[in-house]
Amino acid sequence: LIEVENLEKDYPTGAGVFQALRGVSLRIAEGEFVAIMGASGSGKSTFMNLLGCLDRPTRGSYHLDGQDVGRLSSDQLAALRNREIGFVFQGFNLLPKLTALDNVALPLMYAGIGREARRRQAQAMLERVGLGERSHHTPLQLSGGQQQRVAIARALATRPRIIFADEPTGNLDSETSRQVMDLFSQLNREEGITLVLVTHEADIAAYARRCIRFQDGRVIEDVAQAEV
Amino acid sequence: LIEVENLEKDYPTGAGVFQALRGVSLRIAEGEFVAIMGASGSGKSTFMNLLGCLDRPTRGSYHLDGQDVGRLSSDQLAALRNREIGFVFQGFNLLPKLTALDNVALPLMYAGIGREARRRQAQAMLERVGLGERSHHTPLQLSGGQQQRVAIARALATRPRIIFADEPTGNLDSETSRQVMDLFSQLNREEGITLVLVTHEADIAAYARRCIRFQDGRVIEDVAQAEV
Ligand SMILES: Nc1ncnc2c1ncn2[C@@H]1O[C@H](COP(=O)(O)OP(=O)(O)OP(=O)(O)O)[C@@H](O)[C@H]1O
Ligand SMILES: Nc1ncnc2c1ncn2[C@@H]1O[C@H](COP(=O)(O)OP(=O)(O)OP(=O)(O)O)[C@@H](O)[C@H]1O
Ligand SMILES: [Mg+2]
Ligand SMILES: [Mg+2]
Repeated sequence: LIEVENLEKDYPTGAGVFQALRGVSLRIAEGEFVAIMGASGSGKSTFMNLLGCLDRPTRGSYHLDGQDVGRLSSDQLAALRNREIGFVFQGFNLLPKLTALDNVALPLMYAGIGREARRRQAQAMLERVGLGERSHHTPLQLSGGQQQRVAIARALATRPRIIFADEPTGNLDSETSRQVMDLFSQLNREEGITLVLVTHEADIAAYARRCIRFQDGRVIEDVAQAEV
Repeated sequence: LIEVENLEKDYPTGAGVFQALRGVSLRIAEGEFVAIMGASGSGKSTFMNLLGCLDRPTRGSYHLDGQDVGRLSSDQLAALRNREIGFVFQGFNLLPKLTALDNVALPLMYAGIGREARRRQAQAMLERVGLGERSHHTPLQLSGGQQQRVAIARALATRPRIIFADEPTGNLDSETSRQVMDLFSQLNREEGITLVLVTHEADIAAYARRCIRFQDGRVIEDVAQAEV
């Protein structure tokens, strides 16, 4: 489903070019549950943004479901994203003027779902992350961990084919983290949704069946693991 | 140093009043190193914002170094904050148009420190959190964990009397977390800086000598612990 070859990403800086990704090659099959770990600044979010079609590589290729993503126009890329991908951002990226419900309903609207149905589906997803009673709060009226859970619910709402989650439990206590990870595991197991999850916590990575480790823009380890 | 009595905080919502804090009474002595834990939404950040003089309680009293904080004007509160308090926000709150260096130097400027000296001190603090080579990057040119470390460096730069850190390692891998926690421990041990730190990770809380647990806007546990 996902195939990258010699993927590179450069950022121009005042001091010259910084190579955030220095040649990553790997494959992820449909239905896999993959964890990504590595030091702060090692290139994990940069990699996730490329896989999530939010950015383009400087060099190398990315094939998603057989399509060469580098050859698509911005419009085609946006359509692909809306149809196939759910993304939980490290910084949440919620719309501050919308309620939790409307934030979660937004991708459903882009998918052409009618008003009544998307409100029902958004409310149901908020309940699954424990925020059923907060659906009318805006982001500023929510705690950090509640905002993170709204971002998670929004990514899951359309039941996309692939979910990219960038440190989705960083602001959650252990009980709430477990609730979220059980939800991810269930979607992967029951609906075959492919999951790629960045985390720096080993007990969160343990939910996955494969762990990829980044260091200085490269993959230094890629191991199968028994899910705990 | 810190004395709160029957502290309450209400938030008006469409559905009525939500009580985020429901009567918290406790004391923190100068030089203590305290961890705060509790479920997402239990009131930790609300409590920290009151202690950090960023917000006022709805009911109850807060004495900081003997002064009744509730009786101070906004200007007096701002002056007290700048002089005595460093705050690491759960959402970082960096200024997007300033470099890491200028973000960290900002409180030094408010403290009246001259341009050359504050650039040197800001650079030194960035080096202590491992970002010496990133000082000219703006927040958008930094990873999530790097932004978090800039927020930490900024709170520490003026060597304030008290540091409130709201989930400071949420985006950091274990090695970088250890670096940050060693820095906090050192400042507490060698300079007597009072530390109040919210975390949801037990091995981060283990660096502290006391652990306070919140649930539904109340303190349900307050225990001394041997630092690990
Ligand atoms: N402006 C507001 N209006 C209404 N409710 C609010 C507002 N701000 C916070 N709340 C509510 O107050 C409660 C406590 O929020 P707080 O941010 O203190 O939680 P927290 O313990 O820091 O959680 P987390 O671990 O998720 O960061 C939450 O349930 C939140 O929804
Ligand atoms: N726009 C940019 N300009 C310059 N450098 C950048 C830019 N964006 C990211 N970087 C650098 O690229 C490197 C990788 O960033 P990335 O966000 O992928 O790291 P990460 O592994 O997600 O880290 P974290 O765990 O802290 O979130 C970092 O060292 C960062 O400073
Ligand atoms: Mg990142
Ligand atoms: Mg909080």
